[in-house]
Amino acid sequence: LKLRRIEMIGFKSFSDKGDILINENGVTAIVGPNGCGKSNVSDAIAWVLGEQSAKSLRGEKMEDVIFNGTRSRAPMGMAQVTITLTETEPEHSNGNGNGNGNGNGNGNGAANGNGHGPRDIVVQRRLYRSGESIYLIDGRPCRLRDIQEIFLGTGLGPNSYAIIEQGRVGQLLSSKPHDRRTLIEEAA
Amino acid sequence: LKLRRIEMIGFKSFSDKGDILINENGVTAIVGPNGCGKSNVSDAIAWVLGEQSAKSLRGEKMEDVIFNGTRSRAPMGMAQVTITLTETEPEHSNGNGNGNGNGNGNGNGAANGNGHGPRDIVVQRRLYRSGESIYLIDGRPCRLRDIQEIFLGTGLGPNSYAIIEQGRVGQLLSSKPHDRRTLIEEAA
Amino acid sequence: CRRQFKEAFEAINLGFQESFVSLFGGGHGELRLLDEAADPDAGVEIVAQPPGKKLQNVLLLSGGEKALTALALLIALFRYKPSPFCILDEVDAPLDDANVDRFANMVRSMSQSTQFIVITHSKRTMETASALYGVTMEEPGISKIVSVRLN
Amino acid sequence: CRRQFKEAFEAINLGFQESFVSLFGGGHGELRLLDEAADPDAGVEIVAQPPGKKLQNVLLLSGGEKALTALALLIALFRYKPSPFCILDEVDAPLDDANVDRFANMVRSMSQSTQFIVITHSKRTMETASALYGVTMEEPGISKIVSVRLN
Ligand SMILES: Nc1ncnc2c1ncn2[C@@H]1O[C@H](COP(=O)(O)OP(=O)(O)OP(=O)(O)O)[C@@H](O)[C@H]1O
Ligand SMILES: Nc1ncnc2c1ncn2[C@@H]1O[C@H](COP(=O)(O)OP(=O)(O)OP(=O)(O)O)[C@@H](O)[C@H]1O
Ligand SMILES: [Mg+2]
Ligand SMILES: [Mg+2]
Repeated sequence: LKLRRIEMIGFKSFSDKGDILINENGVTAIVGPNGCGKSNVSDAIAWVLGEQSAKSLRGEKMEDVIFNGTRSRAPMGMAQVTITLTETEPEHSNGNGNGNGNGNGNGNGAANGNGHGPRDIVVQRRLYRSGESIYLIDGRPCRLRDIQEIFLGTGLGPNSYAIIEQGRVGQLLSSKPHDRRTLIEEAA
Repeated sequence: LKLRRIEMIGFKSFSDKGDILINENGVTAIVGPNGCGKSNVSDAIAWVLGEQSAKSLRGEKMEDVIFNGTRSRAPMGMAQVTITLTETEPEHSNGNGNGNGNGNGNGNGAANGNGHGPRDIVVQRRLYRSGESIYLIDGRPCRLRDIQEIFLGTGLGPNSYAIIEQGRVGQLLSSKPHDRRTLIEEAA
Repeated sequence: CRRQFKEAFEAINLGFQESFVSLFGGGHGELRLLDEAADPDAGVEIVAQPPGKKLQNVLLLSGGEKALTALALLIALFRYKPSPFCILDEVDAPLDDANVDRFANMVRSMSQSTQFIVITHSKRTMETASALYGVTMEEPGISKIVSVRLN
Repeated sequence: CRRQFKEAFEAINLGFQESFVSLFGGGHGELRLLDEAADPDAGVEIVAQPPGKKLQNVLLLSGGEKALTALALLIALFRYKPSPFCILDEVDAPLDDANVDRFANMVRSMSQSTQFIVITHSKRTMETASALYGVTMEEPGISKIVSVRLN
């Protein structure tokens, strides 16, 4: 699996669409002044991977991730984050990620998983002010479990060691001996 | 009160004597590579002001502040920190800081507190591996309370907001509303 | 004691509003007493509004904005009750260049009444210091103080 | 499952020893199982010995040394189980220039197997990136992504 693209709209300070293309290999640096929205990008990725705790997204309630307005813009009614991944080697087929419900996603999906070369997987999460939250794979609504399944075995998830939040790098060390054991177990 | 000098010997990584002169006014910057001993200077000041918790000096037990040896040097048996202060305006007289016990400090003390110009106050703390701990004012052993009295009314102490440890600047904000009230009460 | 608190609170709140504006180059900061009528020992809430942004909870601020807001509060406390000296250990680490400049200038102007000892890796902060000490470990594990510049 | 843990532990321990030496430019890092005989689910202890220093408890390390040791552990975990991508948010803030260089080189060499997204204020780290995005707030409160360089 390789990350290709991150798109955010209505998510925190991204009232206008934010769009970041990621190279297949290499390092992508994100820079900018204090408070401009860099850590919001990292929050967006943790969120689309299924983060359930508003507190670890630096908010009080999950609704805090929806654009809250500025002096000159009204608050928005929905937050959406989309990440596009490419499955490089034809692993096990994901099946067709059957959704439930009748979401009207962008629907084009990708080449099916039977090994005909790299295929794109589009993972999306939406939250409405009403509290309704939808997950989508390739445009079709699905459960959170379906998204977690895509990343199963890769060690990736909202709270995995692969996402180091600002100011928290020392936490890998400071946890109790048993927490450190869990870290190794996670990787095993 | 103005800080004039900080001397450390046997305190953490200062097996050789460390000596820093502080200008009467202005900003003194302390710089150096990772792990060279900068934060140990800040720990030394919190310690001589009476810090009782080994944990907030980043150790497990108070003995951890005594130089622990390197590959080529043996551990030392005592840690000592000395700070020299000048009392600029002749505040209330401190009395003569009557000590208890027979410590053999540097004894010259300073001009007495009856207003004949600035006087120096020398505050020292020593800890032996045996666990014995001594406080001294102007070379004469005293109680911790005597040291706290010098700084009474100035807001200074080992845990005062005047010492911001590494990585903890955000803590002034993140405490609960009642903690913030205490901060204001401390200053009142 | 309540009266003393009230007086300190008013003065520190005013100081915070001023230091917030000079550290952020604008915006608005304020301290509020929660539920004052209901509880005489009410807690204090901190409101921070970086320039151009809406008023919000300090939790939603970025890492750098939080550090700057905390420093504004610290300066306000010092203005009300100047402490003989202050030690700041790498408080400029989360700040971008523009904010480091404003922070360093603020500390320099405060240093008329309070002595500041600032531990830093930032060249901008070093430049504003009147005395500079280096700590080295030429011999591994042994700290040594070297005076780099003393005005 | 115990066997799997043991195998992972051995491999990660080896990886940690290697990445510790390349990040610190020497010294020795090691993972140890506490009380293995007594408790099959024993916790893990981290031993860190920066170059020239005695073996010590990770609590006594400095801010920068802790960050570097944590990064060495992270790299060892990735070597054992490469995750598709990794996000590092200002992990280089506590590091001095020499350690930032070693960190940036390590991340670049790891980026053959894992994609790294690094949020940073450090120019040295920016220079080693193959793609650079700026986030700005030309309109206050509204983030905008600007592609600065894309190789
Ligand atoms: N729901 C929301 N609606 C609008 N703006 C929001 C929302 N949530 C957070 N923000 C804004 O996002 C900003 C914080 O962004 P972020 O933490 O990403 O900054 P940063 O670029 O990481 O800065 P630093 O370099 O200081 O860490 C805050 O100023 C806050 O106002
Ligand atoms: N009792 C002790 N005896 C000997 N050395 C000690 C003792 N306590 C701490 N140290 C050493 O002091 C070093 C840490 O110093 P300190 O935290 O002051 O570094 P620093 O200059 O602040 O670095 P950074 O820039 O990374 O924050 C550790 O490497 C540790 O080995
Ligand atoms: Mg940030
Ligand atoms: Mg330090």
